[in-house]
Formats: sequence, structure tokens, C-alpha cells
Amino acid sequence: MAKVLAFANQKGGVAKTTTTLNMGVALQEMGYKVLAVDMDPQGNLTMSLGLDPDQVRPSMYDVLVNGVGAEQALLRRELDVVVSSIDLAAAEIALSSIIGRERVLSKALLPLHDRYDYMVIDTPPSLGLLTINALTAADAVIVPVQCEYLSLRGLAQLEKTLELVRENLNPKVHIAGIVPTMYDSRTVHGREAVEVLRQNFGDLVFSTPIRKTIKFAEAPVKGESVLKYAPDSQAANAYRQLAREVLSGKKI
Amino acid sequence: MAKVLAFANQKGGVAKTTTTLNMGVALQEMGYKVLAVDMDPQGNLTMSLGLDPDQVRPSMYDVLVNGVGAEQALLRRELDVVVSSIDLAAAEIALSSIIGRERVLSKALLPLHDRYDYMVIDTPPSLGLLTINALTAADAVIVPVQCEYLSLRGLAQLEKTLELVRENLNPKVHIAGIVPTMYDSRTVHGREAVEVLRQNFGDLVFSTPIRKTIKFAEAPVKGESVLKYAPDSQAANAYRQLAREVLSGKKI
Ligand SMILES: Nc1ncnc2c1ncn2[C@@H]1O[C@H](COP(=O)(O)OP(=O)(O)OP(=O)(O)O)[C@@H](O)[C@H]1O
Ligand SMILES: Nc1ncnc2c1ncn2[C@@H]1O[C@H](COP(=O)(O)OP(=O)(O)OP(=O)(O)O)[C@@H](O)[C@H]1O
Ligand SMILES: [Mg+2]
Ligand SMILES: [Mg+2]
Repeated sequence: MAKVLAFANQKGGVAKTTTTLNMGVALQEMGYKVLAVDMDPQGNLTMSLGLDPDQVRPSMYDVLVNGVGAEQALLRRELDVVVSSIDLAAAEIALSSIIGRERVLSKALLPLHDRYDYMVIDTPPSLGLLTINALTAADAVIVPVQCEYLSLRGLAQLEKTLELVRENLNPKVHIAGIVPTMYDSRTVHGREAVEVLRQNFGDLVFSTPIRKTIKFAEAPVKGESVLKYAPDSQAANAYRQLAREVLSGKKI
Repeated sequence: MAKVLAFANQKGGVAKTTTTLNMGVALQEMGYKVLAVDMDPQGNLTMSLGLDPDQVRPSMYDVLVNGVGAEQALLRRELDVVVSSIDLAAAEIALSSIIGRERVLSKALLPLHDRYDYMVIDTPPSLGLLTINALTAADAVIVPVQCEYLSLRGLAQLEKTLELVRENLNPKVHIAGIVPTMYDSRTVHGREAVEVLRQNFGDLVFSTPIRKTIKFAEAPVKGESVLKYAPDSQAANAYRQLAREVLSGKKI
């Protein structure tokens, strides 16, 4: 059985997609077989791998709503990826009255488990049915948090939602850790934000903050991870370090 | 009748909340009476005005689902604001089977129209029912776009959704303009992103990009707009300039 990691935070723009992609590639570099899964209708993970969400057929919507095998929506790029497109936005309504609507993703991924060591799932900036499906399919959740005030506040709500998923749908799911992202050590605000995170969440906060650098915005233009786009950079090494920390901490 | 402006973009973290707040305060500084409306369950607009979303009762959920008057969920701070809390996340499901579910907000705001010149509505990072309610209530939409590649791609989808709202719910709603945000003129990536925006959207792009500065992250900690937190700053003046441009362009 592959280990399934979901990357979730309902706050927008905190580097969920960036962390899913680069963590996935870092695990693959270590020799693990990794599948990326795009559960965001924006298709940013699909896009970041150089694919056009408007052109991919079938996609995650077809897997969740039309019963198409996940294998049919899987493409090989820098990572193997189950792609998504904007159609996926309609899946929330299409699934809402179906029995077992929260388990549709975990059922769809089941046939792929024996081919991978890890699955990394990107989620949209909300706690709706698509994210709930990812949390139900996951062994553990990694929570990227931007090192800014507005982003610090939403974590209590994510924990409450996770508690509900644990009680009703998936007893094993837990927060593997919190990743401070877009960290700018030159600002007092950035340093204070990380301090607040460590005070409130202690060991749950991974020791490697991911520093702010424009390389993260440049890499998706080329359809590459930052590990491929700038392999020797501090940015790439931060995600390699994070992957090592996630594996060694046995939090997953 | 007040003019109603919605601030929308389903991409997360592009400065929707920041633009709603600072644009609202800039209009108020010019002497207009302004009401802020928080339609995001994260309650970031409520928070940015120094209020705790966990403590505010009643809030937007009660207005939309329990028929409480918007007046009851209105608090006076730097701006008058109809507050929201995480309960609002449950409104999408609660409203989904109600007749006229897309017009609930515009009906709720009707009694307040004669007391204000402008209403500014913040929306969550999605194109679900809460954002549709804001687009249905609005005269015009202002679209903040982060000057980075991943943020440029979602605009076509927003336009399609707006088209559906225009055809079925609100014939007058249109995009007043696109605001380039978090602009870093020192990076080639930033300059290219603005160039791409202007090539694709021409005059629709406001001439004032809002530059990246840590002041925008610092101001919400104090519960203040950047116009109050750093009144003589380039950041504050950028939003004053934007407000003048929005009013003079007669796009609203
Ligand atoms: N460490 C970093 N430094 C600078 N920029 C970053 C960093 N990580 C991500 N970014 C950039 O910030 C923007 C937001 O990141 P990303 O899209 O991964 O966030 P997200 O949480 O997935 O957003 P959404 O909520 O819309 O899904 C992107 O343009 C990305 O390139
Ligand atoms: N021009 C700017 N320069 C630097 N930081 C900014 C700027 N505008 C906003 N920010 C900061 O970027 C973060 C994201 O902004 P904001 O929360 O307003 O975006 P949003 O689109 O409302 O996010 P969400 O999609 O979660 O609702 C916040 O921490 C904010 O303080
Ligand atoms: Mg994303
Ligand atoms: Mg916001």
C-alpha cells in the first residue's frame, strides 16, 4: 500500500501546490515511486507539470463522477499525475447527494496503490467535498502555512475539520506537520509569524522554513519543479531537507 | 442606491481581502459612505478590521440562512462591516436547495442601500454559491491578480462564470477592471506577468500595479487598513490612486 499524503490549508495562496509538487519530486529523487494527484479545479498542479488543464481528457472529474478509472486520467511527466481541469468544480454538486460521497477518491486510487510508494494530493483553498475526499484518502496531512498573520488564523478550523474526518471517515488521518512557507527572514513580521507557529504548534512545525524566492514563480512557467528548474538552489534543497525530515520523523 | 463592488478571483492569496479593505477605506477618505461585506468563511476581512470571527454574533451565516437582518450583523470599525465567521462555510450546503439561492445576499443588502454610497464585498477563493451571491449582488467586479504565472491562468474561468451570472441572474454585472497585485518590479517574472496581463486584457488592466511590500502583512495585525497603518506610504497611495482610477474610468 502506498502512503498517501494530502497537502491542505483552506487559506489561499500559501504554497499548497508548490509544496505538493516539490515534495513529490524530492521523494522521487530519493528513489521512491511517486504519484501526484490534482484535486483542485484550478488545475495548478497539472499546469505546474507543463500540462494544459483545458486540454486534458479524461480528468479527475471523470474519475470521480463518471466512474472512469484513475489510470485513464494519469499522465507521465516529471511526476506521474492524475490530472484535473475546471470541470472538477462541478464535482462537488454532482457528488453531494451520492452515498459514500467522501470516499470516492480513496476508492478510485485503490487500484494504483501497488505501483507507488507515495501519493501526494493537492487540494483547493476550501474545506469542501473535494478536500474532504483528499483527507479521507490520506494517511497524513501536511499543512503549508504562509509566514504572515492572515494565514496563521485558519489552522484551528482545519484541525476541527480533520477531527470530523477522523471520527466519521478515516481514523488514521493526522497532521504530519506544518511547513512554514514563503519565509522572508529579513522582515520582523516573517520571523514573528514563525515564532507564533512554533509557540502554538511546537514539534508539529517542521524545522525547515521554505524561504521566499522568485524561483518558485518561475519554475511553473517551464512546467518544472524547482528541483529540476534550479537543482542546486537553496529553494530546491529546502524541499529535499523537508522530504528527509518528513520521512525520518515517522510522522506519516 | 449604493454602487456594489465585488472583489473576486478563485485563485487563492492574490490580495482579494487586502484590495477590498484598502479600496473601501480609500473611497471613504474621499468622503463616500462605504459598507464592507465579508462573504468569506475565513473571515479575513472581519479580522483585518480588528474583529475576531469566532466571537462575532450574529454574522453573515445568520443573515443568509436564518433570515436575520444584515443590520444585526453590522459592526462599526474603520469601515462599517457585515461580519462573517467560519459558520458561513455551512451556508453553501444550507442554501443549495433553496429557491432563489443566488439572490439571498442582494436581498439582504437591499435595506442598507440608502445609507451608503458604496458597498465592497470580499469573496472566498472559489466560484461556489457564496461568490455567485456576491456577483449577483454586484454592479461591477474588480479582479485582483497576483503578478505570477499560476495566477494568470484562472481569469478565463472567472469570465465564463460571470457570463453565466449575467445571462441568468444579473444582467448589469461586468468586470470593472483587473488590479495587478504583489508586483515586484525588480524581478523579470513580475514585469513579464504584468505585460502578459496587458496584452490579454488591454484597458481592463488598471494602470496602477500594487507593489509588494511587507506593510500589507503588518497592517492586519493591528486591525488597520494600510491607509491608516502607514498613511503616507507608497502602499497607501497606490490604493488611493486605484480608487481615483476606478471612479474616473466610469467602469462601475
Ligand atoms: N517559497 C516561496 N517563495 C516565493 N513564492 C512562492 C513560494 N512558494 C510558492 N510561491 C508562489 O506563490 C504563489 C502561490 O503558491 P501556490 O499556488 O503553490 O499556493 P496554493 O496554496 O496552492 O494556492 P491556492 O490556494 O490558489 O491553491 C505561486 O505563484 C507560487 O509560485
Ligand atoms: N501588495 C502586497 N504586497 C505584499 N503582500 C501583500 C500584498 N497584498 C496582500 N498581501 C499579503 O498577501 C497575503 C494574501 O493576501 P490576501 O489574504 O488579501 O489574499 P486573498 O486573495 O484575499 O486570499 P484568499 O484567497 O485566502 O482569500 C496576506 O498575508 C496579505 O497581507
Ligand atoms: Mg494550489
Ligand atoms: Mg481573502
